Amino acid sequence: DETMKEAPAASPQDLSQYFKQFLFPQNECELHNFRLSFSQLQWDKWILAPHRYSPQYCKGDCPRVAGHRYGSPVHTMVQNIIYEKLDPSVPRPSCVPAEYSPLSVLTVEPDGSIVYKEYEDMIATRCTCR
Amino acid sequence: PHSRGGVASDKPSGFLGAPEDPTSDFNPLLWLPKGMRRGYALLPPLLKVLSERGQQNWGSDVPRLQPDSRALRYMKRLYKMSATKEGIPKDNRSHLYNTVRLFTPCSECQHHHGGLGKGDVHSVDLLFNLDRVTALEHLLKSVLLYSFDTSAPVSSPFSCTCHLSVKEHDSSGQVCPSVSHSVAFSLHLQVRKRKWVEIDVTSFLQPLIATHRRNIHMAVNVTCLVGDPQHSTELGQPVSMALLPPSLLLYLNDTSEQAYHRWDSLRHRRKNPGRPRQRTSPLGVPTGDKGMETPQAQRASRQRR
Repeated sequence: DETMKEAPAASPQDLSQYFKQFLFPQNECELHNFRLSFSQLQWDKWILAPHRYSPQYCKGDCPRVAGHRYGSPVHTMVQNIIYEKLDPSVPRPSCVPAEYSPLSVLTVEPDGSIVYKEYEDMIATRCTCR
Repeated sequence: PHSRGGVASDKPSGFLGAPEDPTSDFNPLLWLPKGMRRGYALLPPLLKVLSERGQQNWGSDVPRLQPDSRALRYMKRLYKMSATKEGIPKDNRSHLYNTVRLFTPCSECQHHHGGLGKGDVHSVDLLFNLDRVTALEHLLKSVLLYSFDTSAPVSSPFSCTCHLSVKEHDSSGQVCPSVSHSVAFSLHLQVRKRKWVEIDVTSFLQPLIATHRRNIHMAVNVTCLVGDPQHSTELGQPVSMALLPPSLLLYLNDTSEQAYHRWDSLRHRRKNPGRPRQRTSPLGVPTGDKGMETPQAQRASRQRR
């Protein structure tokens, strides 16, 4: 109630924005899209396929209680407690990939032979706080 | 990064435009554990880009021999069959390989005997250099890849016999055919169509590739006659067509940590559909009894859950 008395009379639209910050903290840890083409790295001479590659990446703040939503282990909360109560030189948990998917690549080798290869862990598909 | 039960060679890959002195500690390849240095096409250039901080010309233009255009066409078609447009491997159960290498014979050592691929007999000496195959890549299948281009449409089918013999160099350097192998196949070429023919030579080459032979020298004779042995007793006239030297295709299972192991992820998905995949131990299976739950323990943990 106190906040309501202090808060200026706001339109319903602002109110929903106002309350949203309590429901979903801003720039929370989540997966972000990133797409590159091998020609930008001038590698298209020897990487024949795929032409575009979306490795994705994880970015955002890890909430203090990073519960099941991130599939974070209990260790994450312990690390937070250490940072807050015991030793601030211990870093807070970071937003990192938890799962990946593979990528198939067709390349030309220096001897002119051609190789099709499937690489593990080339595209981030899920983030976690660790 | 651990190799799964293989012994990786410690020769840094020639692939990277690495600094002249490969032993210099600025050579990004040396940052990699030995198992990762050779043959993983993508890793060295990625490291080179990261080590050349700030430089714009990232292209790792290692001098490269130009690949054969027909071979390129075939491999692009294989890529389309094996992966989606975004490059995600298709979950095709029958396709156990995670690596396919295509080698074209080194041109200076092709010796044609008899007609230049005209008329009914086509025989050629071929030398394949398999330097790019790593110690962690295990052979699943090997084929000789012929592309048949018929200039004039061939109305009726014809049948071919392919005779292979591997040439060993004895101590005095004298070449003597040691192992030979014959394969018969029949071809039904539609009008004006290029036809790829894969001649399975797995059993023939397995012993050589399993011993990590770097060069394979073989003589190949192909004889084609009009007619199809299944449907007619006498075979007709020789077929006149252009027969270019074949490529060697190796379907391999790369057992290194960087390669994608579909049966790993299939098994993982069956067991824990919702949980992130735990990296299996370098040996691929838990060792000893400490890694395996006894049936009683499994039952107890199931009841607890």
